[in-house]
Amino acid sequence: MNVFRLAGDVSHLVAIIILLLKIWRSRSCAGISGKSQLLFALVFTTRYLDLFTVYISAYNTIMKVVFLALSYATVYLIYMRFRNTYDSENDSFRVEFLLVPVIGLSFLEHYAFTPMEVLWTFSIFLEAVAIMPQLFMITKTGEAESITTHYLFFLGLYRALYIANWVWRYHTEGFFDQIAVVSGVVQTIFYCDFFYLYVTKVVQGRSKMSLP
Amino acid sequence: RLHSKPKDEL
Repeated sequence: MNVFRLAGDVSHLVAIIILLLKIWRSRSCAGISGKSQLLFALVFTTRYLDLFTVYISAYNTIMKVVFLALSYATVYLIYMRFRNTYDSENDSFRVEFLLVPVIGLSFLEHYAFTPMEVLWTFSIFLEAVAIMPQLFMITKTGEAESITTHYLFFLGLYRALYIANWVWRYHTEGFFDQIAVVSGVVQTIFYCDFFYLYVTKVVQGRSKMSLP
Repeated sequence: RLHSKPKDEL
């Protein structure tokens, strides 16, 4: 464990909690893409299948359980508890355009052709594109509440910190996980445009980030 | 080929 990965995991946890609290306290999921949250729940489900078969550390196990629980709680709030505030009309991204290439690629590129490895690879590739429905929804509505942008900021920061973690691990222990690194770089690139808007617009203290 | 590795990362 290094400080970059720990900061990344904390940033990821903060992002998930920010979103969950926003929905719970405002009792509304307006402006939130339920599809992205479904995809994130699928990412955690397919990645943490080893939760009960492999014990790495208390931290690892606890964080996996927390991420699974919070992501399912978020999906529950969106599609069940506050479903009448779910903006399905603007949450219109065709997720099959993401799932088909990700499934295909995880069958092409993986470390071993075993169910666990292919599902893990699927979860890595899926995580890179899971935010697309949310970013698409923001471009469609033309704006995002500032709390939603904070959520996106910490979510993008988490993977950017993981890249620093991979650089650090490469130089200190020769660790290099090509699938995770390539996918993580692609994922972070998707956020760059948003990061620019976030820094130039939201940090100036405007309540909503309206896209140009 | 790429070798698998213990998945200690979240």
